[in-house]
Amino acid sequence: RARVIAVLNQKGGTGKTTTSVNLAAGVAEKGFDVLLIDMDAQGNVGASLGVKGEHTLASVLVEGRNPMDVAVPVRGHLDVITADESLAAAEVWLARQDDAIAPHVLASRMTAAMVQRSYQYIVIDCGPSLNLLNRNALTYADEVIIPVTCDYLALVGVRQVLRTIREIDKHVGHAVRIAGVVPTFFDPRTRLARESIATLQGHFKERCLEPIRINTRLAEAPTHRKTIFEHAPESHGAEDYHRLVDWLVTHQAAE
Amino acid sequence: RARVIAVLNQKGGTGKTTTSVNLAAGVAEKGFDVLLIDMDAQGNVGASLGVKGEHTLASVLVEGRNPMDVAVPVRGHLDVITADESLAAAEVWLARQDDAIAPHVLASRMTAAMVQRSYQYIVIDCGPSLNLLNRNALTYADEVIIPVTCDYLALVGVRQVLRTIREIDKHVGHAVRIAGVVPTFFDPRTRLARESIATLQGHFKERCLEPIRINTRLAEAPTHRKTIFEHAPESHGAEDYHRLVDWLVTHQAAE
Ligand SMILES: Nc1ncnc2c1ncn2[C@@H]1O[C@H](COP(=O)(O)OP(=O)(O)OP(=O)(O)O)[C@@H](O)[C@H]1O
Ligand SMILES: Nc1ncnc2c1ncn2[C@@H]1O[C@H](COP(=O)(O)OP(=O)(O)OP(=O)(O)O)[C@@H](O)[C@H]1O
Ligand SMILES: [Mg+2]
Ligand SMILES: [Mg+2]
Repeated sequence: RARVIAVLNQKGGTGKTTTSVNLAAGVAEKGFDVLLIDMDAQGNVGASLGVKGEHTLASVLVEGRNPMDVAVPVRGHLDVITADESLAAAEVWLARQDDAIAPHVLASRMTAAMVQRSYQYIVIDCGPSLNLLNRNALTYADEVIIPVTCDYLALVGVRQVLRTIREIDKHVGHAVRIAGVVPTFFDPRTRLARESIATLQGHFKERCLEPIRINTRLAEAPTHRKTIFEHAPESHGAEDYHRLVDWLVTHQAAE
Repeated sequence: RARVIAVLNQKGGTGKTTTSVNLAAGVAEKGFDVLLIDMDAQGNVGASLGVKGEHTLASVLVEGRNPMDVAVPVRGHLDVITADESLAAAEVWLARQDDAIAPHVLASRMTAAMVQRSYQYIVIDCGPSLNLLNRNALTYADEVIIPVTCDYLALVGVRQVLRTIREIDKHVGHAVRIAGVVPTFFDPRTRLARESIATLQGHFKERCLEPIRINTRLAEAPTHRKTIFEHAPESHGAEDYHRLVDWLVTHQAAE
């Protein structure tokens, strides 16, 4: 039965897509079967890997199309469900559903298609928002990884993510577990970054993971439609995401 | 009659809030009356300036509260309408309105309260999304400033912004003008950044403005609830945003 992991932070540009893509790819390289779901109308997952699905996530949510037919193999052991602007219309559609149904649509579509039996890891790249799509991701997921930049507005953002998670817990009755907080764009030379990491570590303790250092190779990789491991295997970016992959596969979701 | 300027990019973390706050503050320092509207449920404008409105933008949109009562003076010549998570509920409320009405709510509330007569500049900080709130911003605004980071996914994002603007034009009949594209987080040492700026300049010509350089002072300023001009007046960040302010007040919105 798959571990379902949402990569979430409603603050923009915190490395969610970069983390989703490279984490999913790294886990798949170890031989696990991974499904990567793009839950952001920007469609950056497909753009980063050079893949465009014939059908996208919106058709799964709104039309009930089988997610197993929508998923596209992109690497050995890695399939992707892409997204595009039709997901913005899906958000409006969700808002017009009954309040009791609206947060559960993703979970019910995926469960009906028994997707959890076909993969060992399901990674969901969330968009920067507090919207219904992300509530769907949190309702479906068992665990959350929160990428956070090392600055002040990022810390403001983390508090909101925690509040959203607790609120979903109240309404849905099942608590998604915060597996880890990943500091991103870490520049050890700036004091603000070091102070921000210290704040995160004080608050999250062992769940504050090793930071991903700022590394231009990570920004370059999508220009070649490559993962960091393909584009620059010796880079700090590859090293840091390898470490994150190792952490994920060795730390099972414990309550 | 006020110039209404939306600061928009659905890509996250491109410096929208940093640009909105410092542009609005810089224009106000020159003596113009400025209203800064936070259109993002994250409420980063208020967090950056240390202000929390007794009422927020959601009450203007949903309850029809007078925006002139909601606006809070934060500096001489600078008033702010703050936002908080209630704006996420406002998005759902907008989605449940008639399709013909939903994009026009902000414009009708502001026009009814004759806000354009009280200020010379109205700056709208948009959240990272293709949502109905941003469609409201684009319907109300006369001009758009698009902050863009200097990397590949940013360029993917710019195309989407342009498509959204053209689509709003078709539906609403009035074209919001792209006043400028502002490259942000510019690090002249990295080739990817230089190549990205060249691409932007090739596409936008004179509307591709001078870049805002990456500068930790800009990330520090909100920790002190200060604008860049107050926090570090001699920094590159202050210099670059002074230049952007000068460009804005000297380049009138021409068709
Ligand atoms: N550690 C890093 N060092 C340098 N560049 C990075 C790093 N992580 C990500 N980037 C680049 O920074 C940009 C923003 O990252 P990314 O798109 O992953 O953030 P995001 O949180 O998914 O953004 P959004 O909120 O728009 O979904 C991308 O161009 C990405 O390639
Ligand atoms: N030129 C810069 N150099 C260094 N740091 C910057 C710069 N511009 C902005 N920052 C910092 O980077 C972070 C992201 O910037 P900002 O919040 O303005 O982006 P945004 O586009 O508004 O994000 P969102 O999509 O979440 O609304 C903030 O902590 C900000 O202080
Ligand atoms: Mg993303
Ligand atoms: Mg912002």
